Amino acid sequence: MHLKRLEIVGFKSFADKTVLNLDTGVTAFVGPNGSGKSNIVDAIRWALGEQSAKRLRGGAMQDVIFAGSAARKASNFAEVTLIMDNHDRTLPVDYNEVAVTRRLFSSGDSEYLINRQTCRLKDVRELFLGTGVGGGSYNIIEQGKVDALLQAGPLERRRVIEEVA
Amino acid sequence: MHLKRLEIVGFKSFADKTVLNLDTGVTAFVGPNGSGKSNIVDAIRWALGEQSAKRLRGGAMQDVIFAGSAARKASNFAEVTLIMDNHDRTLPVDYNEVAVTRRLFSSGDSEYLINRQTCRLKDVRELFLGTGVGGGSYNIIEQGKVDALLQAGPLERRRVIEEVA
Amino acid sequence: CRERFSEALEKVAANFQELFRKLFQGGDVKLRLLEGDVLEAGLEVVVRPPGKEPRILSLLSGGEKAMTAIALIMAAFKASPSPFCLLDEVDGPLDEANVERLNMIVQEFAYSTQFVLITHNKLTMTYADTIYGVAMEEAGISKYLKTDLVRADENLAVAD
Amino acid sequence: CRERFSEALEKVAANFQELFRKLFQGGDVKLRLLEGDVLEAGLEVVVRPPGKEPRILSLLSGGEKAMTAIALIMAAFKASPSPFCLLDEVDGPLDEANVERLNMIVQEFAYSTQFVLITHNKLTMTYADTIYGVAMEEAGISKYLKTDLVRADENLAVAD
Ligand SMILES: Nc1ncnc2c1ncn2[C@@H]1O[C@H](COP(=O)(O)OP(=O)(O)OP(=O)(O)O)[C@@H](O)[C@H]1O
Ligand SMILES: Nc1ncnc2c1ncn2[C@@H]1O[C@H](COP(=O)(O)OP(=O)(O)OP(=O)(O)O)[C@@H](O)[C@H]1O
Ligand SMILES: [Mg+2]
Ligand SMILES: [Mg+2]
Repeated sequence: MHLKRLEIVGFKSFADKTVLNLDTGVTAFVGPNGSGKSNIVDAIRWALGEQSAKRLRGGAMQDVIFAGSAARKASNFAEVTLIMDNHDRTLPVDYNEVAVTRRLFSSGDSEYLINRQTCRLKDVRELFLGTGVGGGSYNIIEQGKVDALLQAGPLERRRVIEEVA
Repeated sequence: MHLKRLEIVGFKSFADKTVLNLDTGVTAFVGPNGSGKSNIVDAIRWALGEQSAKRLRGGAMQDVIFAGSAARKASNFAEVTLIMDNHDRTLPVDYNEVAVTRRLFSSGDSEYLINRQTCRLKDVRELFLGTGVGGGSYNIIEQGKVDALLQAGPLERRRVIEEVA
Repeated sequence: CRERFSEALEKVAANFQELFRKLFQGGDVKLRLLEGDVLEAGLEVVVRPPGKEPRILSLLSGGEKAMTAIALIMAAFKASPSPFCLLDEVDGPLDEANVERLNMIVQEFAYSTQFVLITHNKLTMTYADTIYGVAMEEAGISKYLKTDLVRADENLAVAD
Repeated sequence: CRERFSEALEKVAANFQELFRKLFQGGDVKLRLLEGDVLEAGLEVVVRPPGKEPRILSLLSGGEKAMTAIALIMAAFKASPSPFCLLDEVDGPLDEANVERLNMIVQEFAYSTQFVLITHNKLTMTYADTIYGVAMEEAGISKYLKTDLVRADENLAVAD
């Protein structure tokens, strides 16, 4: 399994629909300060079901919706879709491609979809259970938090072993 | 006034007596990870009267005393002296040079000295009062804490203005 | 459950020591269970950089802490590979030699794990298979374009 | 006391706006007193990077936060100069253009304040009047030697 494509629209500074094709191996994102690199990491964590607005650096969850710029109005929804290549059937569904989508409207309504079918957050969580992706796993290291795993208390550190077990 | 010379012995990784002459203008310290650069910043903050072992990245204050290496035994005391050039009489004493020393023995005894005369911490604090040096001032930014001033709560931020006032 | 936890701990602890030695070119690291029941007790990490005495974590330098954390993450990956890994400026606190070692480890794991790295470090960029430049040609609006090392270099200098 | 505080706040807020604009080449920053008594109320910071909408601090990027904090520190210095200033790897999260601007500001203040910078960034090293290399030729024991840019470059690559 690998992350094959990322489709973002209205999420943080990605106002326009943006499609990112990713290969296996090592991909680097580079660019000036404030250009939107960490927002891509936030988009992935959000689509995987992140529930804490604070961990997405916002106050309320609506802060992930494009809030406008000097020349543009705010969007009324944010949407992120992760398209996983599932040829090796790591994800327990019988498809070569699995698309996981999350949507949030400025009204507060939110939706999750798997392969364009509405589902619950619980279904997204179950889809990724045991794969080392999503949830509290250590495969996404946020900016400035590389040593957070070490600095966390002794009980927090257990989580790494529990994931592996 | 400027920091003219730094004498360190037995403080953290500076086991041997080390004398650093500093000029005005901009001085850069470079070197590999773990070589002792941030320990120099800790030495300066300690000599100015820092009371929190945690802010010096240790558990107990004795953690600042050289704790030994693969080939050397631990020291039984740490000592740091800051020698300030005081030609402009920024410091309220009638000397061209003012030396501020702090010493800590593994027994726990500690000493402060101004120009080699024993004094109290209170005297060191009073010496630097109003100069923008020492205490909680913002002129020393620790590693990884550049945005701590901003992230601190609204009341913490007041301190910057109170220093200036 | 207890057995699985103990087994996983043993595996990760062994990998941690191996990867720590690779990243630090020597030294030791221990991942130990504190007193108490296997299913509840916390984990302690004791680090000894090469040529130094064992230290509590907080006395380590910024770069040493980052490299130790990277060794732990990769140790867990080795025990239970994850399909992808995102690292946002983990090379920030590192000196040149450690940036090199970090990238060597990433390359080693890249056959089983997909890596996405965010970086300002030119050395790290040379190791990437693909580079995307992210910029705001229109103020406030993020766009990206596939780029190569030469253009990434110019982009970084020009885009601001 | 109230008067002195209000006066100091006005001065620092004005400097903050000026230095923020210099570092960001545009935009606005406000340093405002929250509701309540002048001697007790907290301070609020509202930042608007150039071409963007005003944001709460937490939504800013790593580099934007660092540059905003540097503008605030220098704003306070301008209002009440400090004899010396130590900056430990504040250029870590910055891209090349912002490293350049940070160093320009440091140069501007270096006539009245002594600066000691700890850095891994080669660009920052080119701006220093004096460079000291810190290394552990004997494991665990720190020593330093005065060095120049060429040797600092080699030192960094070799010393590990
Ligand atoms: N809801 C939103 N709408 C519009 N813009 C937003 C929103 N949330 C965050 N932003 C903008 O995104 C920018 C931050 O982007 P990001 O953190 O991804 O930068 P970065 O490329 O990681 O930079 P750095 O290299 O400094 O870490 C900020 O300038 C912020 O104003
Ligand atoms: N009391 C002590 N005795 C001996 N060594 C100590 C003591 N306290 C800290 N150290 C050592 O000092 C080293 C850390 O030094 P420091 O934090 O100054 O590194 P640095 O040069 O700033 O590195 P980086 O570039 O990674 O930030 C650690 O390896 C630690 O073991
Ligand atoms: Mg970022
Ligand atoms: Mg350091």
